[in-house]
Amino acid sequence: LSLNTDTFNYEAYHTIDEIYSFMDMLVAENPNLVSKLEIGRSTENRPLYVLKFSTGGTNRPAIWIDTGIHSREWVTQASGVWFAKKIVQDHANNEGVASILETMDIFLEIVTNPDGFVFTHTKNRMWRKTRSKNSGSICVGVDPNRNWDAGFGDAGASGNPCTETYHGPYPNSEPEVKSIVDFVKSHGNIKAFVSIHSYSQLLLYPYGYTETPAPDEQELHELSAKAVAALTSLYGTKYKYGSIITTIYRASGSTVDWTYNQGIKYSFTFELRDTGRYGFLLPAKQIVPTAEETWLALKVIMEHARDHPY
Amino acid sequence: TETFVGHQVLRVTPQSDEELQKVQELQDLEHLQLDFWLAPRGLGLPVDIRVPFPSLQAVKAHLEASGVSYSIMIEDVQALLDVEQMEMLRSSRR
Repeated sequence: LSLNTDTFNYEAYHTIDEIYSFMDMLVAENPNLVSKLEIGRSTENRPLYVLKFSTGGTNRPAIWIDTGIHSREWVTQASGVWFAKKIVQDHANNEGVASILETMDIFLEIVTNPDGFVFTHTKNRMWRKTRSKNSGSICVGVDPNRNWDAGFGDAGASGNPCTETYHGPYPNSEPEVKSIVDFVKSHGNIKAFVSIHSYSQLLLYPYGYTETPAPDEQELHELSAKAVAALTSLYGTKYKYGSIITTIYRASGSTVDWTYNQGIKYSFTFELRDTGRYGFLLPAKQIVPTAEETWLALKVIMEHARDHPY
Repeated sequence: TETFVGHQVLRVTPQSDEELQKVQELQDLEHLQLDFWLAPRGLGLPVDIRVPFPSLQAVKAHLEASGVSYSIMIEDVQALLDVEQMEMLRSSRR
């Protein structure tokens, strides 16, 4: 195991223990910038950790980023680790997001679905859902990206516990989801919320459960164009962007539809690399390039949130 | 640990409503235990399906009988998983 975050191998996939150990090292190395919050516990009682990056102040406007809500999308957790280190480096070098941290906090949940993540390492690499038991069914788990209280249970999710898009028995039934809901509500000052998935190279904004355009659609669309242009500038990776329902398909109960309805205008969801050569089995050598290009888009969104207070 | 020996990931890109419907029909065939990595979204958009080895013949026959062309995106999922596992071991040793 690496002894500090400088020698940590960002070009490899890691177990949950290694990622949690990385988080502890990052906090220990940067006590004035990084802290670790436990916002809840998973179904199998694993801690749900969020890294808070803050240069001070109380209840500052904030940016939320989560990775790994679908456990098999390993490049997202790996990118989350890279983002965490990048924020610290930018702050130390007074570049990049350093200026954002002057006025805003950043919250980063790297392993949003820890039970599922452990399951992908130990039993089934292709596991996507949570690991909650479903009463009356032998099938396990709920799709945590269909479990939010935004068009919950409508078309675009499944009522069958044996499917990958099972929405769960009721909104927020999954502790992994409920913990974020409680955190967002209690914080009350989150201005941008980005939930990161893979794969298919998309940047999406609300809505997914209705064809009614989001009231801020034009601004979100223009911001998406800028973010995608920044992303593509690094390695030429091609992205599409638009609302969830028009760009992919109807999806009810999804994360950013809920956050948008909570008043978080800059709500986005990413689908990282690739477009289908490897799918969820993206080679480790692509982790850093993926994280680097995604970071450029994230920075555009974060800077826009900072420069357009509401 | 669940193994994925012989599982393939097929890519289908429906070019007509009929082709899209044929792919969508696969979603209802639960006994085939298909895992839609990318679900059907519309014409011209790829659909990626992880097909367990025992279902391969049935799925390919279903597509071929309907004239729906497909490509094999991943020949053997377990082979890729083995590479991933080896890389992780090598990295943790380092």
